Amino acid sequence: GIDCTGDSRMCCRKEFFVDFKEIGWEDWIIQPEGYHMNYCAGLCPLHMAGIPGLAASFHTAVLNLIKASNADAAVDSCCVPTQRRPLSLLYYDRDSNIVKTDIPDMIVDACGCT
Amino acid sequence: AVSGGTGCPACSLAALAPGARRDALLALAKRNILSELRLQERPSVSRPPSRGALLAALSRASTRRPLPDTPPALSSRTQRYQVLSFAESGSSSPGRIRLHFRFTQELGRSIEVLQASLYLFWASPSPGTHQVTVKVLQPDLSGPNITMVSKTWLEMQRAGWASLDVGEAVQSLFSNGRQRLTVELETAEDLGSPLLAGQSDSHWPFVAAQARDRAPHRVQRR
Repeated sequence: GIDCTGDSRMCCRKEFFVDFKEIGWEDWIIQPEGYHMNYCAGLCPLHMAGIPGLAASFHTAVLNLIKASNADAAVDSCCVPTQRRPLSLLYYDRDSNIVKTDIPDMIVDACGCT
Repeated sequence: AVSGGTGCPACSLAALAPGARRDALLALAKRNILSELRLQERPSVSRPPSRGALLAALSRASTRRPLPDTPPALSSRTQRYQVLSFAESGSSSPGRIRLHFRFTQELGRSIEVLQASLYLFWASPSPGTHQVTVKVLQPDLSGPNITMVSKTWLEMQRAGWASLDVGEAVQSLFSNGRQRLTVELETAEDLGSPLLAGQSDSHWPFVAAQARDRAPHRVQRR
């Protein structure tokens, strides 16, 4: 996947960190100190459909471009997460018990076009 | 709000001003975390355990035997939990102590308890083998009666931590929609209270449980 840079307009991963202290949650979440949420943003032209970032085959892009040119009705392609990983949390619950759990698919690691 | 409109989920986010986008992302992050933890709102922590108790419990709980492997198909999406519940002191008399462990409703019927152990620190004032009777009790939902779920004996030979499997009792508690587990400890009266009296916070009794979301029903094709 591609990480967004200043001049990037194509589909990429934008980093977004939620600091638990900043939102006043540090009293009940013991670890970690924040959440690297991240999200996907950017353009997905139709010929990029099905391409998970730059790693995709050039031939796939060309074939998609031909398909797009011939398509009667254009289908939207979206910039979405293609790779995610869990967020591990150690926190106090309502009864002040300590709970450790891994919440699946919470951190966006890579983005691509649908 | 973020995924509104007919475009892609991120389109309406991109249309927001940077400040509003940040607020929307923070709101989304908070909502996602609370929802995945099955919490309506953030817990308010009124009586957190001491740092000593927390460190001792984490240290003891991490030395337990590993759980059997979960099939890959289940483990990838099945959320797992490790819970440390510290005891609240209940009524006590010479040679008899009651401890209460409270579990939140969020981790109720929808989870399956894989393992749960009660940890007790024995600070014996005298040498030799001492017997402690451990009764696991559950209060009846309908009245003041208490049902005994199990009764076990622990033989304490020297000062230190002892653990007892209470997995079935905790599973039964969750399955029946109860939130409180009561443990009654009985020792010989002349010993005093070597399980609680004069102990530092770091030796406070606790239950360590491992659980996971119940596996969804699987459909088999023949």
